[in-house]
Amino acid sequence: CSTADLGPISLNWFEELSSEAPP
Amino acid sequence: HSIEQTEISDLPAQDSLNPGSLQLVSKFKNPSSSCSVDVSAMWWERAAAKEPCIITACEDVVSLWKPLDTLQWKKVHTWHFTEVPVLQIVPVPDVYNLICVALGNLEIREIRALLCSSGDESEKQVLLKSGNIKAVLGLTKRRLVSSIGTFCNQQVQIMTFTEDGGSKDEQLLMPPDETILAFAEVQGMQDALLGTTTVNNIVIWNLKTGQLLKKVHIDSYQASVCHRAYSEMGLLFVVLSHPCAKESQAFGSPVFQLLVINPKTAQSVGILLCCLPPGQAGRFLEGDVTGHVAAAVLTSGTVAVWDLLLGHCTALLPPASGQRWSLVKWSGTDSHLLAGQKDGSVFIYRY
Repeated sequence: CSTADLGPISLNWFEELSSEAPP
Repeated sequence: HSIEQTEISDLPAQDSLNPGSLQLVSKFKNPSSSCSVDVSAMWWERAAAKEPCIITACEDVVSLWKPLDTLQWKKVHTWHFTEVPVLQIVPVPDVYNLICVALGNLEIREIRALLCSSGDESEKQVLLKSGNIKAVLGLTKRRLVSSIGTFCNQQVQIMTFTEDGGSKDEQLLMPPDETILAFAEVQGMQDALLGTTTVNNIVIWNLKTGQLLKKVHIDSYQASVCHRAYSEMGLLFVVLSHPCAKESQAFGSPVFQLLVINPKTAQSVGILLCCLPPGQAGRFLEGDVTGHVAAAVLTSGTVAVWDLLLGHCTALLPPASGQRWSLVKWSGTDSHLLAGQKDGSVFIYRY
């Protein structure tokens, strides 16, 4: 395994997941 | 049992295992007839001054100890429990006059707040939660998270305290449809919370909105428990302990693991396995992580400390005075390690 297996990284993951997740 | 005892007696003297990284600062013994179950450090406010105090918990008594000038400790408050035994102390950061404790037999049945009335300084206790409590953790900004119930009947609640220890409001988090084993705060991201579940998933919540953001399956040892997480450059670095890991020839005995998670893709990779140095044996019994250091009590009765940045074990503390260690906690207020024994002895080391 390497960090390449982790897929594309987003610095704004928290905001992006919060906008996608059900309220 | 006999094998573990042999290994303890075979350990070299403490000085050769622990070259200066842990220095004994002070020690005291809590005289109690019941078994010592937890130890913690916190700031306690008396006469408008905050003091770094130590909390000790036995099955039937919780005590607050204040420091004296001579590196000694004086017991200033005690709270008694006659019906349900104490299981653990639940420190709540940023609250200065309140201690939370979890009570129960094998599982947590109650969470109580222990405080002193401002007038006569007499000890009081307030029931905060009751039920089938599976996990509880004190969070920064005077918050306490707990999960009650299992699977689909699970309720995850955040309680916020006022500065003087009163409870302010409650908020619900969306429960995952699997039982939560433990919670972990995310350093560098105060509105995120992690939980590990009984089926080896890590769940991520938004504490502001209560949303369940992601579920990440971790390909690791069974019943892994998260202790702490760090948010860096779009990734989550999570420290897990492995109470059920078996010793392997390749790695030795794994105690902690540092895992990196991409929350966007729910992919994870193990990047550091903290194993015991050669010649040491035992599994994780209990432990604590602060900053970049992790400490564990092993089933052998030894305390081991790892530096997660250096990636190796930096200190070993064999049983002292012929007694195994049973508790280990970072002070939280500074870089001190509290190590406790079943008979109520507490040793304070500078790391």
